[in-house]
Parts: sequence; structure tokens; C-alpha cells
Amino acid sequence: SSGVPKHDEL
Amino acid sequence: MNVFRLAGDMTHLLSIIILLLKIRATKSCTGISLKTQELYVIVFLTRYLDLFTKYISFYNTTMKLVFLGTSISIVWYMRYHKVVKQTYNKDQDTFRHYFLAIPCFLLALLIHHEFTVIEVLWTFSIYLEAVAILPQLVLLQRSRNIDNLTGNYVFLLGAYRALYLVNWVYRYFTENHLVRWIPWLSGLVQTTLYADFFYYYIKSWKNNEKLQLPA
Repeated sequence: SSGVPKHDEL
Repeated sequence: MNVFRLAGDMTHLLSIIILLLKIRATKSCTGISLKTQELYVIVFLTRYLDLFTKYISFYNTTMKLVFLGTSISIVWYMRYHKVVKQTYNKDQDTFRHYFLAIPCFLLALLIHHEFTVIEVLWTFSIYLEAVAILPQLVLLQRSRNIDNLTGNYVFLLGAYRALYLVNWVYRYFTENHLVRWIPWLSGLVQTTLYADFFYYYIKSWKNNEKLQLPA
């Protein structure tokens, strides 16, 4: 896990 | 997008459609917690701030707008529609919003990925969504009569996050093993809160009886 996860869910 | 995620989104959408159908067709919101519905408006407003800052897909944007629009219209019906608002079980829907919202906000201030407004509010929305069903579950427990639409609404709403859990397991193994503790643990808490309801819902369905939760 690196950096901020992109929020691609709802 | 995998099939579990899509099934989760569709279950979520279907639950909202069923609730709107109940309200519009029967002109009644009996058994529905306005507290929970208002919390969902806050959840969607704080989570979907990125509508203005980043584009993911047409699907994503459309669904976000649908969730925002439908949740706001449900609250509007329950608060302002002159027939529907009279069917609201105000005396039984006594859960306090801030008992849930304030701890979730403090937790989001403490535990988040990045200390920015959008990221903290996104995290807050994940924590709040996990517990937003509580006023609804309390109201159901107090209701002697749970109609089918309300029962199905709550069942589908719970099933949606359970499907997301499967989606996260699937994504972990198919997409470079990304660990995302905040939504995973919150989603697990959210689904666990429904365990009792699921048990009685399935039991009543198997025995072909009316759904009733023990007090």
C-alpha cells in the first residue's frame, strides 16, 4: 500500500 | 469493475428504489427512520465532494448523482410532503444524530490517510455509513408491524455492503494486493450490524411468516 488510495468506489 | 462490486451497487440502488416506491405508491413512510435517511444524505454529501475535483467514469458520476438525488428526495418526502410526513413515526424515531456523527468525525480526524479536507470528510463518510443504519434498526425493533417493502429495503441495504466485502477480497487478489483498512473494517462493522436483522429476515422468509424483530 503506497500513497493515498484513489476512491473509485461508491 | 468486478461482478461483486456491480452486484453491490445494484443492490444498493434497488434498496433505494424500493424505498422511494413505497413512499410514492403508498404515500407512507411508516417504519422508516428519518434519522437514518438524513445521515445518508450527510454520508453522500461528504463522500462525493470529489465530483467536482476528479472524474473516474460516467458510471461513477451518474451513480453518485443518483444516490445524492434520491437520498435528498427521500428526506424531502418525509419532512415536507403533506401526506407522507403525517405517516412518519416521529415518537419512535428518537435516536440522536450527533451520538453517531460526532464520534465518527473525531475518529476521522484521528485516523485517515491524508490530512486534507476532502480526505478527512471521505473517511468520515465511511465511518458514518457504517453506523447510519442504527436509528433504522432501533425503529424496526419498536415497530410491531414491519411491512414487506420496509423489510426488503433494509435487507438489500445490508446485502450491498456484504457484497462490497467480497469485492474487496477479490480486488485484493486481482489488483496488486492493495490494503485499504479504513473501508474494509468499516464495511465489516456495517455488515455485522445487520447480522441479527438478516437472521430474522431469512427465518421469516423461510417460514413464510410476517417479519418481526424480538424486542
